[in-house]
Amino acid sequence: RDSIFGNVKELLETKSLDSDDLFDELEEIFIMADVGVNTTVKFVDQLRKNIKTKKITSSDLLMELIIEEMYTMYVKDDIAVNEINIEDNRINVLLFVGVNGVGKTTTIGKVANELIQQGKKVMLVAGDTFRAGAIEQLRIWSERVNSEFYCNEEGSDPSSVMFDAIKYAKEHDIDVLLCDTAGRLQNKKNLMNELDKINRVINREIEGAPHETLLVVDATTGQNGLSQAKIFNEVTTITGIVLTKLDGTAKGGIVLAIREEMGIPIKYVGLGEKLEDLERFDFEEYLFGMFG
Amino acid sequence: NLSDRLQMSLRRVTGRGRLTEKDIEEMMREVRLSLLEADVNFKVVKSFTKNVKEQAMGEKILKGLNPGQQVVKIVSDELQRIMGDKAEPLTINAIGITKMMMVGLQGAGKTTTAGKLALHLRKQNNLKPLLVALDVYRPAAIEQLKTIGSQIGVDVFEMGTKEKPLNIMKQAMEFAVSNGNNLVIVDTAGRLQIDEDMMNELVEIKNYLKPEEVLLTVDSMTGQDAVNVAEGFNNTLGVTGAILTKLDGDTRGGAALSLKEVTNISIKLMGMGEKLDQLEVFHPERMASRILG
Ligand SMILES: Nc1nc2c(ncn2[C@@H]2O[C@H](COP(=O)(O)OP(=O)(O)OP(=O)(O)O)[C@@H](O)[C@H]2O)c(=O)[nH]1
Ligand SMILES: Nc1nc2c(ncn2[C@@H]2O[C@H](COP(=O)(O)OP(=O)(O)OP(=O)(O)O)[C@@H](O)[C@H]2O)c(=O)[nH]1
Ligand SMILES: [Mg+2]
Ligand SMILES: [Mg+2]
Repeated sequence: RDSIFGNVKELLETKSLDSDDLFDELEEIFIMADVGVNTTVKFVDQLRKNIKTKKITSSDLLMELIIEEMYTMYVKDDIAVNEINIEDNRINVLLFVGVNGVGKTTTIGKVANELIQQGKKVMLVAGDTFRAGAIEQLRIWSERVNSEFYCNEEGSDPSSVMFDAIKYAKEHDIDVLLCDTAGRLQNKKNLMNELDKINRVINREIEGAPHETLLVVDATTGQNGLSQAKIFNEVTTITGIVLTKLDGTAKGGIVLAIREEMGIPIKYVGLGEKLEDLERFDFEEYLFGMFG
Repeated sequence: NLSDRLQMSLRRVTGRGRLTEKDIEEMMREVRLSLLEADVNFKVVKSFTKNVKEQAMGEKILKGLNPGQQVVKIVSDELQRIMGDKAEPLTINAIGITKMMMVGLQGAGKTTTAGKLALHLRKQNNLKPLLVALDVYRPAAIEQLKTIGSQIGVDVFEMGTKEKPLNIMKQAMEFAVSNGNNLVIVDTAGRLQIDEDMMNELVEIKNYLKPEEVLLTVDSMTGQDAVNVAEGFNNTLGVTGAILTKLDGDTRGGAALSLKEVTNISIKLMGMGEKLDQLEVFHPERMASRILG
């Protein structure tokens, strides 16, 4: 499909660069990328104010300006926006949450791979005690990355799995616990209560934990992603987003709305089904993907 | 919801006696916003709203008593018209083996729905289903299907992860014949519609199997991308119907409208939960009112 790059070039070349055309084009790109109307209007209004298209003669320069403006809006003076809260000399706990099928379990495998390559001692915790094949799925990932693995029997209480895993971690010098949880829709009260309990148990057993609670969001998700972020955040403070399946045709723009409305940054991006298909979020690259 | 928003935008107008085209346009803006929030595809929203506006101008809304309500009715009727008035049924063979293929993106709910479908059709049509495990890629996918099969007492045919899916499919059909199964439901690996090799794999399986149903499993919270996915699967493979999953969530489900309007794929079933008995026949009017909000 046409990229804004192509259209902007075209507009400039025919000398008919009308900022209205350009910004209408941008609006359409954002809406079709699932950014949503509210955030799109905010972004485009800001861009209209700060970009004087009369003085711009190259589409490359214009693109640079757009990205610069959007980056400022994204970062919001938050210097540590991209960091993962892992420190030496403590047991770090990363909790992965989200609705069904978004890629939590697979992402844990990928993050484990990254941390193990950095020399950390990692343990995967099978907190999904409900879904068919869930524990086995995580066990296979732990074998692939050669990490420790903790599980109880299927059907056991996930909070007690966390409790037992933390006890084990304290006795075995583990650096990072990557905790998997069952997929759950945010409107299911009982499942959100279960997550609340998981969070409290982790916090009680390790001070300051979970150090990261990552909401895993599927790039194909539409406006419901905002409701997911809001309700999950009420139950356990979401410190970052993992945007998965960005190797598909969806752009995952809802994460920009989540950042804009709730201040939650994107920490990782999933680009496939293999261990190496994980990257730290790079805003410029992400925008290029959206526009291209 | 739309009705409230239209009432609010009309509050600025009442007292003047009759509506102008400008007022109708203002109402169409609310319709557009509402549908975009519901994840209806941007291009579908444009054509849909244009259509509604024509009807609103044509009807005597301009002199009407309650223009907001009338517009809501036009929108609702138009949604209903597109969604259809009842779900098309699944194709079941009167004699011989009925074959169904589950296809779709990663994580949409294919494996779970395959189990639900087996349970549903065994009950409703008194069939003897066989589940076939063709996902040789995802860790523990076969385990997942085997567990589901044992939970509902349905046979699962699998040959582990070291065989090619097409070979497993052929062996599965031989087994189905000797085992007396008259319904074969094939679970495939999730894949992107832009992954040529993986889409080719599906085409090969379909050409061999000649299934009565190729069911596209779509997550109901899918946003603007629903059209790309539906077109991709339908153009490359050919889809006979869709199953919308996770409708027990609170998403508005506008992807359903896009599926119907752009690719005319018939939505046959809806997944209403994680348990294997949570599958329902698609209800177009319920979907229309859900999208309306
Ligand atoms: N293409 C692609 N597929 C992905 C990505 N991340 C995960 N997947 C696939 O998405 C599907 C679901 O992944 P899971 O890790 O099981 O998702 P989950 O959130 O743990 O699912 P539940 O536990 O059932 O809620 C699998 O087929 C994964 O291989 C990604 O970045 N790109
Ligand atoms: N709440 C809810 N969850 C569902 C529904 N259908 C499936 N799920 C859940 O969605 C997640 C993904 O389901 P799967 O059946 O593994 O999806 P899949 O399409 O086979 O995934 P891949 O094989 O990785 O492509 C699981 O957690 C299921 O329990 C539904 O209708 N409602
Ligand atoms: Mg999982
Ligand atoms: Mg599956």
